[in-house]
Amino acid sequence: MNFAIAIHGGAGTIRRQFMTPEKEAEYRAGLAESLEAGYGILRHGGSALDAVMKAVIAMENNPLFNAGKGAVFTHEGTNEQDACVMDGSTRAVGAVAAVKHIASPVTLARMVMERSKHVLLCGEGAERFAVANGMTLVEPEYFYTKQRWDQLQLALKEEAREHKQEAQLDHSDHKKMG
Amino acid sequence: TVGAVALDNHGNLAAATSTGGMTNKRYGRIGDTPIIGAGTYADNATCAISATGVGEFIMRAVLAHDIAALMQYKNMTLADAANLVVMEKLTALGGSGGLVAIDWDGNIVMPFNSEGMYRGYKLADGTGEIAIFKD
Repeated sequence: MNFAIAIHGGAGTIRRQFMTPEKEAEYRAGLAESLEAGYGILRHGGSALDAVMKAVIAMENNPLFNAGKGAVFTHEGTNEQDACVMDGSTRAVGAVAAVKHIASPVTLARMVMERSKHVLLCGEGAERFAVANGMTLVEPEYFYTKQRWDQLQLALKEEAREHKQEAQLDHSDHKKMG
Repeated sequence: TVGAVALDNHGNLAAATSTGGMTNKRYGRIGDTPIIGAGTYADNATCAISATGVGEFIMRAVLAHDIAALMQYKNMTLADAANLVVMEKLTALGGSGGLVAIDWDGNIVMPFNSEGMYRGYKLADGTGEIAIFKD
């Protein structure tokens, strides 16, 4: 028996000083749930492909992580997601980009891999493909979390402040025109 | 971003990644996750990889396939190839992030050059680990 699984839940915005013991416990529980979901598939003789799907879907369904429910907001206040899955035994692969109404983008990526002759579908076309293959679209509210919305508001404020400061500085990069 | 890599009892590898992208992104920006060979890659001959971090740098590094190529053409181990690509190449580009990877023999590596990376692994014998920061 030689099987194993490894997962990640992102690396971009982790700051030790903002990590409370309670928050850390929540993340560890979320990671453990994902790990066990994938591990369970492997332990019962299932495929690596099914295992990584199960592990990723568990995190897509967990609002703590930036994927599926809990995805971050774009500048326009929408949620726009990307996903990919690849089978090492055949090098078959499926991916989707910029989808806005898909609860589990990785599930749609697998659908692209298994039910289309293409590798990567994006935007409205990807969502039409999802509907044509029986997947139900979700309303944008499905992805909303207060934490992610507050992060966007903070980012917009910082952006506005930076633009204001730049406008007041003679040495702004935007004014270096040669 | 979230992701997973696995080796099953039949010797098959797989990788999957899913992401909401970056806060406040515009213009239909797409990151490395759905770009095959950048943020996600799997090949039974070498390894399976799922990456996370600043997508623009991971795409420019063609991070995942670079590791597989070093294993295939230079006979490097997964650990050596992943460390070279993440800790040297990605860092030199100015990129921040990391990845989880597993090879055909079940070896797992999880290198990152950011402050932390939510991560975990579990082996057939039930041993494993969940971690967030470097220590």
